[in-house]
Parts: sequence; structure tokens; C-alpha cells
Amino acid sequence: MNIFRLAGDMTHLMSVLVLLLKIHTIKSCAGKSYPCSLCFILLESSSGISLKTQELYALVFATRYLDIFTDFISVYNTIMKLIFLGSSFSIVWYIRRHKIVRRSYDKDQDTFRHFFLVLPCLLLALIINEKFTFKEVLWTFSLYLEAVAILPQLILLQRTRNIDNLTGQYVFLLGAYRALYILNWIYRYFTEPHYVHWITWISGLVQTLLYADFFYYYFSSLKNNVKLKLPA
Amino acid sequence: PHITVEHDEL
Repeated sequence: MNIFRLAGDMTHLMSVLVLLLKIHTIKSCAGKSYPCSLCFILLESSSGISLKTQELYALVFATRYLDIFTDFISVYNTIMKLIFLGSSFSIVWYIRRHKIVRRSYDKDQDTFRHFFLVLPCLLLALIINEKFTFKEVLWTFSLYLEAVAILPQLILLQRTRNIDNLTGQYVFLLGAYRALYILNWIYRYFTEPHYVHWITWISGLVQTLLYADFFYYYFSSLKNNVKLKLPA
Repeated sequence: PHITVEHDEL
């Protein structure tokens, strides 16, 4: 474990916490007769969270962590896997089933089809993998799918004119997590013998590049001290 | 050389 990997995992964890915080705020705002301004913003506008992306992440973790009971790496790994599995499925549950959270979800804007991402990733995983076994193909599938799972969210952000702070932070933290993982791979490549994982690296690089555009607007909004807005 | 498939990352 190096500092880049740890920092990457922590930003990933923070992104999940930001999302759970947002859901919690939406829940607790409802029913108040005089909502605070944050409640007002969250309840009156759509949440800006893409259910499609969240469902894809749940699928990513479900297929990647099949080894949770068979291969033991460390207590840290097992706990983190449980956290990511549990949080991704509960976020999906909240957006689909919780009556208040569901109301803040803008279904008409979030129109991306899962199918267009899942099928090519599955085919690619069947063709390009390190070992043709059930677990390994699904692990590879999860890498390919994770690389593109943010697309529905980025498209939704571009459509939603009003990006609230928490949604912006969420996407930023996810992007930071990917960038830190690249630093982790570079570090491991030079410090560990035989550390080569081409499939992980290339899909991870593609994933990080998808955030480039968002990062550009995120940092310029910080620099100019204005609210984050993506061009139409 | 034989590549061992090890997944120790998340």
C-alpha cells in the first residue's frame, strides 16, 4: 500500500459519503414547513444524480468483488469492498424506492441506456482478458464498465443547467480517485518487480480522460470563483 | 513468463 493508493481509496470513499450526505439532506428536508435554503435548492430542483451511473457502479462492484469470500487480501480490502458494495446498492435503492429521494430524481433528463455500455464491455471482456475463467472475465468486465460508467452522469450534468455544489464535489472526488490510482500504478511499476497490468491501466487511463473536460470547468469555476456550469 | 493474476486493488 502506497500513499497514492490510500489517497485514491479515501477520495473514492469521500465521494460515496458526499452522495450519502446529499441523500440524507434531501430526506431530512422534506416535511419542514420552513426549509433552509439548502433544503429549498435540493427539494425544488432535481438532484442531478444519475441513477443510470449509480446502477452501473452497483453492477461494477457486484461483478468485481465476487472474490470477496474466496480470496483474502487484507482486512482493509475486505472492509472497503463491503463498504462499496453496500453503499452502491443502498444509493440505488434510495433513488428508486425512497419516496422523497425519488421525487428529486429527474428521470426525463437521465435517458442514457445501460445496454449500450454493458453489452460492449461484456463482449470486450470475453475477448480481451488475462485468463478465461468466470471470475476473471467478470473482473475484467467490471474494469471496462467502470471506465465508462460515469458517462450518464456527465451527460446529465451537461443537461442540468443548475449543478449544485454537492453533485459537483461528488464528480470531482471520483475523478481525483482515478487520477490518484494512475499515480499509484506508476509508483508500483517502479518499486515492485513484475507489476504489469495492461488491462487495468488502459481502462483506468480511459476512465480518467473522461473527466478531463469536467476538471477543466471545475477548476476554472474555482479560479474565477463562480458557480460551476458546463457548456451546453 | 507466467503472469499471475492478482487483484489486490479495489
